Amino acid sequence: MGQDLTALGLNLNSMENLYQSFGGPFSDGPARPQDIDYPVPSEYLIN
Amino acid sequence: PLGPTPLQKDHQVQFQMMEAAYYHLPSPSDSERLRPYLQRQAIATPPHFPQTQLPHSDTIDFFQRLATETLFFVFYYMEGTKAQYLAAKALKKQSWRFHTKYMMWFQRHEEPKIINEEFEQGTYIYFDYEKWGQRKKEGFTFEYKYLE
Amino acid sequence: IDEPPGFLERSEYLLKDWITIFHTHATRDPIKSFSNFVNKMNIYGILKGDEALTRFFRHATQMCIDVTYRNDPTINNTKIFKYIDPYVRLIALLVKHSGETSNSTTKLNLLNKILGIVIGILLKDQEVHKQNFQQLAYHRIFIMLFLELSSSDPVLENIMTNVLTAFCHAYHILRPSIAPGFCYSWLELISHRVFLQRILATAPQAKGWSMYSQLLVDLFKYLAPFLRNAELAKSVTLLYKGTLRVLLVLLHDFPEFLCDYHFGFCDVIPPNCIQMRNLILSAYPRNMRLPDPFTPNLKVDMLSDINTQPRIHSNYAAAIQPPNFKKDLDLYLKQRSPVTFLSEIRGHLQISNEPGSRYNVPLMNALVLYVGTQAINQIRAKNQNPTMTNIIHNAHMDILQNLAVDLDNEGRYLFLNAIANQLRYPNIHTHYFSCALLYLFDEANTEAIQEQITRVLLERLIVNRPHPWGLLITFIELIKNPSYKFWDHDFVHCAPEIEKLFESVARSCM
Repeated sequence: MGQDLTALGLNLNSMENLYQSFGGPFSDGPARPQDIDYPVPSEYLIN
Repeated sequence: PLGPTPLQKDHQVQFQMMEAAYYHLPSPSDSERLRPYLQRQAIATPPHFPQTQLPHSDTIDFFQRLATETLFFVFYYMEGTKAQYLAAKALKKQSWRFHTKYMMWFQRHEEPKIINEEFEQGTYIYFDYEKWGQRKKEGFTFEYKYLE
Repeated sequence: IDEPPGFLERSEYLLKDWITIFHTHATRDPIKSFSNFVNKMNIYGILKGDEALTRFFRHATQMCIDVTYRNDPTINNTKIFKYIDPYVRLIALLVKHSGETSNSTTKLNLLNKILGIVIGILLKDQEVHKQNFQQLAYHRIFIMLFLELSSSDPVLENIMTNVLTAFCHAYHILRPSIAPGFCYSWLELISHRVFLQRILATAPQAKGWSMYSQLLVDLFKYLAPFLRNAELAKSVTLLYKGTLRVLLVLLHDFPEFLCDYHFGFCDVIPPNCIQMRNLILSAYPRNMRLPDPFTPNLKVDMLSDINTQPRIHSNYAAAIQPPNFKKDLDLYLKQRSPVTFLSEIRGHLQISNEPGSRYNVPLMNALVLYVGTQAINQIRAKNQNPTMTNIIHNAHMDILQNLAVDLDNEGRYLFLNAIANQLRYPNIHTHYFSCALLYLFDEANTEAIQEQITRVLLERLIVNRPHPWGLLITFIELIKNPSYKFWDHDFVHCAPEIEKLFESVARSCM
């Protein structure tokens, strides 16, 4: 019968594109904001 | 008519290599920059803890509802990520300003005594991330050219 | 061979020196620390020529790999990354700053050289370590180098399409059938959100989509032998589910990509991989509104999109080999003779270089699509659109009917699959092949053919969603239109659960 594709951790009804927060082929959920590298202004890199 | 067929030799070799690789799979953090503070660490929490992200938790509306200290925590401990970006936006909506010269967040505390094209001098609150709290800064001059 | 004495030590010293620079705060001024380091590389003779540079990268890459084997990656990947990430940054800076800003050739030559070195070491490593091969370092090098080179920077933006080409070329060389020990990382790399963005959303579409379709074909070809069984091994299930996730993202965000390249994918997806194939065939252009297939009295031939030509980015006509077969085929299509040609077709289809199957599936798919498109062209030349009446009694239908009658079970199954693979969103191919399939059912001279047509449709309908629109409207027409006498056939009542299944589908249709 194949898989239940709605249970693979992807929000298939999302109005947004999924790829921008795609957690990868082996992850059960989207990438969280803290997982996604983002081009923040260099001054924010206070480390 | 297309029932199972025995694997050919080279497919068997491929299968063995895949089986071996199956036991040390890539983890999501292998594809992410090293985080200076909060490296992604999958830890099994009790099942009654929320196991999936809250809906819309990657939106500015969600971040705007977070407490100021929480936003500062995200900003300082998740640097270089989308979370930091969203926290910065939420702080600005709470009328905080990031001073790119001092690399600190300030919020006007009361009407400044002096205002001109270059700067405004007054009493400001800043977030002291070493003591993790908001503190007043009397007579501070906020130079517009450094305002982000 | 004949490496200058001390070269390895110098390389090791330089790499460690750079790692220290990278991790200290000197990176507050990255350009200055980089230019100082380049001077040092120069002094140590690394930059004096192509060969020295190649040696340096080979040693430096090998050192990164050795770190992985010395540390247990499951415990200590941070330590490994603290070693690899600086090395990757050095590569990215050297690529970006080599040659004049406008001279992309030197930059890309250097990038391709380094990717080639990493590939060479990976393949050698896999050969040496076999089941103990560790993919982590290579995974890290590829993904971090790609992220470094795709950061928003005017110099890099300028060479981005070539950078993508270099990485696609590298990933194609490292496809799972060549580097099976790297297959999980490989799927991570080709489906990384930044890679997807770059290759499918921002790169020039023709180039990016075509390169990406090649990588997916590599993946399907690798998976095919392991998917022939109903029960999949855990390691295969993981890779298969990962593939489904990637396809779902593509279906949701880039459906036109799946529409354009479906034909090439169906050539390599094993016929029993029904749900994955349905997923690809269910894609339809985002600007299209699909009428509900269950709409009572839906007039398919009145739909505005039903006569649009779908884009198919596969040269299926060229896939009809050998040339004399194509010549005879074109001759028959043109003058509907010699009739003897019909009896020769099966022989050509049974020459399969694919061990394990007696038929040449890509040739079958190409033949069916070619005959169908030629038929459509002929109908369109008369300013008509396909209907149940104008698709019959011609050379094209002779060939399809001959295939339905002349082939054995396996061959006919593959033939009917080739037709069913064209039942997609409203377009003229869907329309033609839907009519053709219903006509073959209607005109079948044995019930076995009708049963097999029903099986091919049914097995695509009973798997979990999604289901292609064209498949649904064809099956609904078959069970609704009394002229096909569908319900009179014994095979419809061959078992209670089958009968119940048909009735449940019928109810949802009515």
